[in-house]
Amino acid sequence: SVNPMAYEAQFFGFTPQTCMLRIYIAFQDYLFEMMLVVESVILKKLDGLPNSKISAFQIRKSTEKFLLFMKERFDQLFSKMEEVLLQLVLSIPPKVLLPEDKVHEQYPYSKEQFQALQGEIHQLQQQYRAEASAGQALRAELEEQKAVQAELEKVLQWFDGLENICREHGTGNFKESFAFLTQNSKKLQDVLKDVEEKSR
Amino acid sequence: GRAQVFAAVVDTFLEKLVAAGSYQRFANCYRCFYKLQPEVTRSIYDQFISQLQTSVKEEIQEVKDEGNLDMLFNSLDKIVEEAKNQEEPAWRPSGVPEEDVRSAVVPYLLKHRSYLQKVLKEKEEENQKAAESVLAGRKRIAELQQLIQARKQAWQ
Amino acid sequence: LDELIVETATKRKQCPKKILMHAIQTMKGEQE
Repeated sequence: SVNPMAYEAQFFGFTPQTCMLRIYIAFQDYLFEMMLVVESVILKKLDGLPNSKISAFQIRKSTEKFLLFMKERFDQLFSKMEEVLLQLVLSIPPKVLLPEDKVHEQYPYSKEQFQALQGEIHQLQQQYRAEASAGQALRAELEEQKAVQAELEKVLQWFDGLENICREHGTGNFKESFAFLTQNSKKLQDVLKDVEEKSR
Repeated sequence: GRAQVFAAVVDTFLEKLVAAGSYQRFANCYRCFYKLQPEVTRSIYDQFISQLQTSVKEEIQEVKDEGNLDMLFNSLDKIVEEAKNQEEPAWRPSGVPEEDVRSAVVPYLLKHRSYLQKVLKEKEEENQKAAESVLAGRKRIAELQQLIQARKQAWQ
Repeated sequence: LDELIVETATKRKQCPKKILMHAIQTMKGEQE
């Protein structure tokens, strides 16, 4: 089973295995290239020694023999190196959390907790809307009250005005003066009647 | 640190590889040529080894530059150092993105919640005051109406 | 497989930040 080392890939931006593969292929290419260079240099040297009786085939055999050995050792050493690097250098220990994931340590919310939090927020939004419209209604009533109070105060002022007029014309307490008036007019009527009788 | 370990491991690999491909081994494989030209064989071998080492070192440097490995190794060392007191295995992506993204949003939802709680409280206090003045207003109006009623009655 | 791993890991690193940006924008908009 392949360990994808995805968490390491999240940190490094590449998978450690790919990194090692890239190094392996590069090293292997160098080894092969160098062997070909060695072989071509030797063949060139042999061109300069016509009676050396060493054939290109022999040199190729030698190259293959040396390369085979080197390749085996190379693979052993490389897999050792890969094991150590993947373990000690290119790996993130299980108890280590990457900075971008710190939030999971601070807020390990389960689905239920998350939904509860969302529900709470939704409820708060509803409440706020209710309060806001209640506030509007209250402010509207306050406006209305202002107008009504102004009207009612106007009526009261009207009454005051009425009483002031009475007072200006000497009738402090309207009721008494009205009674007084009634009496007076009654008296006047009597006097009138009296006068009319006498005159007859 | 990781950078030092990386360099040390690569150097060890190279040393062992060179040790494996010893001159004896090389001369043994190219025995016919070695007998003919021992000095040339030696110098070819030396060049082979030094070129191989140079190429390997250059490749490693290239990989480190490309992957910005030194910086990454140092920052990983720091991250590991900070976590040294951790006991439990740390969180890892669950493989369900919706789940994993939740925690990222939580701190902001909590801030949002406390903001809403704050403004709701302000609104409630504001409405409380408005309600009191509405009640006072209603009371005032009732008084005025009674006053008017009384005056009217008096006149009547 | 390797590309998938790197792509997934990159998304895991970047997407929460992007989503967060939108979530914060939404909340800020709502607050305003």
